[in-house]
Amino acid sequence: KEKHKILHRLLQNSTSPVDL
Amino acid sequence: PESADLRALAKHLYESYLKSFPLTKAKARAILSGKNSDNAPFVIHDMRSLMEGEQFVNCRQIPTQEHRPVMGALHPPPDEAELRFLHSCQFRSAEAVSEVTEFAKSIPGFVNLDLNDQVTLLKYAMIEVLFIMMAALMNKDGTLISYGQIFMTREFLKSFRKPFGEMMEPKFEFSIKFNLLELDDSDMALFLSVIILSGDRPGLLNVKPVEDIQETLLRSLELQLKMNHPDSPQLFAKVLQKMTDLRQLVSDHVQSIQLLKQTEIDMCLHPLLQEIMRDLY
Repeated sequence: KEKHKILHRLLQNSTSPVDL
Repeated sequence: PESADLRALAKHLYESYLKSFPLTKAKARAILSGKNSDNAPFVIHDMRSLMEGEQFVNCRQIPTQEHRPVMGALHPPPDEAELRFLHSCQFRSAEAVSEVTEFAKSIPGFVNLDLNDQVTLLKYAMIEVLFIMMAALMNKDGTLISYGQIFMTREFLKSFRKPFGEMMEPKFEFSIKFNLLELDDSDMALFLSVIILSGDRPGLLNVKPVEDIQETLLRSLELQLKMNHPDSPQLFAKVLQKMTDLRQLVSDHVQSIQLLKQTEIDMCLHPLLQEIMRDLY
């Protein structure tokens, strides 16, 4: 899970833009 | 009744594709063919035009000619302009990753899969999907960037210092062949979904539900292509064959990036792209 932190976050977030 | 469901699925995916991606193939092709003379792209074909245009790379709206600042003496040396351009490509790629993620979430059944499997599917499909979408922006002479506002010539990309200059050529070659299939945005929405829901990605925990979703997507794609391209009976088979070429293209790309990490010490990869490329093939 640690290895793919940002991908996890993108998947769990709503459609609001994610800070890249 | 089954074909009605498959048509509804195609329609749903096309709609979420339009919502997820800012530049459709239809818009890109209109710009590339010069049909839309109001929004002719700014052309970057040499170092001078790169320096003139680089401040607009990744802008969604570039200023009109008269509002553009004139190129001044304060411009960076060409080498830095080239590197800065490569950095902005990475930033746009990361943004595209989040667009593809939003699209994937709209594929019926995707968000019900184990979260770890969702990550695996996206990780392995991502670059394949990005290359397919990039083909829509390319012709034999160059590619649109910055939401279709800039056209960068193939020759100029080829002139980038080693190894960057060699990295785009295979993508052009793939795109030219892929574009011969003449898929439109509604076909693409289904094709991208089929790529994302691939049951053979390494490390999947539950393969069966992924295969079940893909099976439905494949039937919907087959029907879609039959109805949308009645004159190309072999199109479904041809489209599926492209998935093999695509995997080779991605594995070559990942290998070049690994090599880059050793030779270009200053080149730091965007953290999201690092996540995707780490241990991929």
